Amino acid sequence: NVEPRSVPVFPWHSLVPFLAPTQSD
Amino acid sequence: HPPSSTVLPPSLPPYFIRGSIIQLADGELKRVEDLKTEDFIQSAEISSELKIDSSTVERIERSHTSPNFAVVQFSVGEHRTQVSVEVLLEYPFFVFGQGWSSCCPDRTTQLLELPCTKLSVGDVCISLTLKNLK
Repeated sequence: NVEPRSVPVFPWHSLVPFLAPTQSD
Repeated sequence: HPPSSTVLPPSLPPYFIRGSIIQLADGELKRVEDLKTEDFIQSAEISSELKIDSSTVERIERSHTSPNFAVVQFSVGEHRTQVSVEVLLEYPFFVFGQGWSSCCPDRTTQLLELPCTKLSVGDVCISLTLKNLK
C-alpha cells in the first residue's frame, strides 16, 4: 500500500474573488 | 459611475478541482466540494483583515474578446458598488446558501468534477473586501 504523500492545502480565501469596492467619498 | 472592472485568473485554479483540500481560518481542513456558506462566514469572522461581502449578480454577458469567457457584473456590498469581472464560463462562484455556481455548470462539472449549479442574475455570491477599508 502506498501512503498518501503531502497534499497541497489551499487557504479558504483563495476560493473567493476579492472584489474591493472603490470608495467614492 | 461606470463599473470598475476586474479580470480574474484566466485559467482555472487547481483548488477548484473536486477533492482539493481547503484550510479554514480555524485550521479545519475540508474538501472544496464540502464547503458550506457558514465555513466562509466563520473564517471571515476570525480573519483580522478580510470580511465577507455580498455580491449580487446583476448581469451576465458573453465576453466580446473570447467565446470561452463571460462578463459578470456584480453589485458589491452595502454601497452597491458596480464591479464587473471577466471569467472563464466554468469559473465557479460560491452563492450564499446554495454553493458553487458558474455560467456553464456542465463545463465546470466536466473539467473540475465540482458539483455546480447555474449562476443566474439575482444570485448573491460571497466575495471579500478588506475589513479596514473606509
